[in-house]
Amino acid sequence: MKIKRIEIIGFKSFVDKTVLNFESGITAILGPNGCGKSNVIDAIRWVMGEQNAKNLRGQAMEDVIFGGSEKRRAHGMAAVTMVFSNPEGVGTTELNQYSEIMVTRRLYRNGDSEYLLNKTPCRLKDIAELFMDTGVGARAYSIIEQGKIGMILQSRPEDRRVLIEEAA
Amino acid sequence: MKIKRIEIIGFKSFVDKTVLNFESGITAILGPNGCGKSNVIDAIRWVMGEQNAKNLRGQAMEDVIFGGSEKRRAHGMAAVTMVFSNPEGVGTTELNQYSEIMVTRRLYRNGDSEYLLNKTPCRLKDIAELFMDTGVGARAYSIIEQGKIGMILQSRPEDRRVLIEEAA
Amino acid sequence: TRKRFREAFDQINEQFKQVFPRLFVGGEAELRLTDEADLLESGIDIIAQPPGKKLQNVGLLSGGEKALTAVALIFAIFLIKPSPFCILDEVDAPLDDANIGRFNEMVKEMSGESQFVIITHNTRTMEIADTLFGVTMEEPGVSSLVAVRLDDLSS
Amino acid sequence: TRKRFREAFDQINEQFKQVFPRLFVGGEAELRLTDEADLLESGIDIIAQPPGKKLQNVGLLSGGEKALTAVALIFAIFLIKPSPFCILDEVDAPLDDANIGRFNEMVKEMSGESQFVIITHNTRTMEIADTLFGVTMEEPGVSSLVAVRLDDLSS
Ligand SMILES: Nc1ncnc2c1ncn2[C@@H]1O[C@H](COP(=O)(O)OP(=O)(O)OP(=O)(O)O)[C@@H](O)[C@H]1O
Ligand SMILES: Nc1ncnc2c1ncn2[C@@H]1O[C@H](COP(=O)(O)OP(=O)(O)OP(=O)(O)O)[C@@H](O)[C@H]1O
Ligand SMILES: [Mg+2]
Ligand SMILES: [Mg+2]
Repeated sequence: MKIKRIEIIGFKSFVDKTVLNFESGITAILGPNGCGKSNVIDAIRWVMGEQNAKNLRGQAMEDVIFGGSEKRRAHGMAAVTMVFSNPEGVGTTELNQYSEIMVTRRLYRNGDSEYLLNKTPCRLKDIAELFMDTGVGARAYSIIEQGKIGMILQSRPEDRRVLIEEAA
Repeated sequence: MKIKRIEIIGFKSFVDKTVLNFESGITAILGPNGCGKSNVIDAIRWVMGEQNAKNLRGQAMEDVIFGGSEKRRAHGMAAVTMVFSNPEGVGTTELNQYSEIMVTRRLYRNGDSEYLLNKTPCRLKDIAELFMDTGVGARAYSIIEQGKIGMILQSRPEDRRVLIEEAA
Repeated sequence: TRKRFREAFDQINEQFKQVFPRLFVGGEAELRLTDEADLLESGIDIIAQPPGKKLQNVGLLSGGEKALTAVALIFAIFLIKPSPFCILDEVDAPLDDANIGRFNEMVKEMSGESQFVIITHNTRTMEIADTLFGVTMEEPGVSSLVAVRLDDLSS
Repeated sequence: TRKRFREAFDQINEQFKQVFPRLFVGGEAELRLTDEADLLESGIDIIAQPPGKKLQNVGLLSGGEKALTAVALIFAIFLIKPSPFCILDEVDAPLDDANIGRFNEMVKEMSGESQFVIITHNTRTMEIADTLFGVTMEEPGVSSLVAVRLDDLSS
């Protein structure tokens, strides 16, 4: 699978709809401190099914909804959509027929959540399983967060084994 | 007090005698990864009386003695000397008369230690107390180790109070 | 799955033994099981010796050496079982220029097979990118994004 | 010493409220006691709002913003009760160029009173130094040092 595009609206500092078109190869993200680079990574993990707000630097999942700025009011919903190509035909037999898969996650400030696969409502479980099938779900060695590279050498030997287990 | 000079021999990667002459103002230390910059800081903390090898990235205090390299044999002793100016005349009444104070710490591989103040043998306690009197001993906000700046925001509120206490 | 763990461990270890000296221009490293007898519970120790230095406990390594050793392990796992994409957020921050150069070389090679998304402040790393996303906050608190496709510029 | 803690806290807090907007070019920050009633045990919360952004819990700040906020607190304490010397090992690593510039400005001011020893990979930070120690390992495992006195060069 390859990420083709990500659409972010109302998620953290991405207020209006932002579309990121990905190509194969290497994509570098740059900009000053606090401009939103790591927030893009949070959006990717969130649309892949991250359940723990603390893994997204928040205290509650509501923290990922745009909370307002000097000039803008807070939003009532965060939405992230990821479109990826599906050349190997992973996923369920129904999904197999599609060359592209679109995953959408929405969170409303009242706590309601919506999940969609190819624009069809589904459960969070379906999204998490899809990503496990594509081999991305085991993210311990495919996403290295800011400041976390040092943890590998500092962690206890027992905690380190999960890296091997996820590649086994 | 101002640091005037530091002499390092057999301490971590400083094998032969190295003399660092300090001036007032800003001293910048630069060089590639692993060349010994942070080891200079460890030497400063060690000569000031650091007792916990883990605060110097070691497992036992013996770890600070040069352990050898491809071409060189391990050393049997680590020694660090720090000379600082003493304009306010801190320290005990005997030390007060000196315009310069020299502190030396040695560690032998058999575990023996020596401490000297102006070349006179003393106890580690005397060295630690001297640095407390000069106001350097409270090092939580005067020495920020590599990678540790993030801890201040991550730490629990109760742990943070020590910063204020040391400045009180 | 004792068997699967053992196989994965051995393959990753062999790869790690090659990636480390490549990133460090020499030296040796390996992984060791803390308990060979108990494959389901055993922890994993990292042994690392930069070139020309004596083998010591890995805690004594410098900030940059620790980061590069961790990168060597991550890349070794990646070479054995590539994920479809790999996201690295400022992992090059503690590295000096020479190490960043070798880091970039390896990323370039692995990007043939997997998509890499790299967040960096370093201009050398930007040079290996095929696409650049520049993120700014002209309006405080509001991120805006500009995409630059680099092979359009250079070709 | 309840009194001494209270005085120190209030003075440092006042200073922190000034240093933060200086390093961030605006915004607001303050310290708060978790338990005003118990000055001997109370913890300290850090409240920080970069310019133009809404006040949120400090965990949501970026890596660079967190580092700069911590630097603001350290500098605030330093301004209230300067140590004879201050040693900073690569604290500028997560900061972008603009923030490094303001960081350097403040270090330059405070260095009139205290000695600063700064380890950095950043060329901009080297520019404010009066003395440079270049450390190398020509022979692997063996550090060697070269000192350069910068005002000799420039004057
Ligand atoms: N729910 C939210 N609403 C509004 N702004 C938010 C929200 N969550 C986070 N932010 C803002 O996003 C900013 C952090 O963005 P991010 O971590 O992506 O920065 P960055 O570009 O990675 O910076 P650095 O280079 O310092 O790592 C913070 O200033 C924070 O206030
Ligand atoms: N007792 C010892 N004997 C020999 N070498 C040692 C000893 N203790 C530490 N070292 C070596 O010192 C090196 C680390 O030095 P240091 O931490 O000062 O590097 P650095 O210049 O700060 O690098 P970085 O920029 O990556 O932070 C390591 O390679 C380590 O092997
Ligand atoms: Mg970031
Ligand atoms: Mg270092």
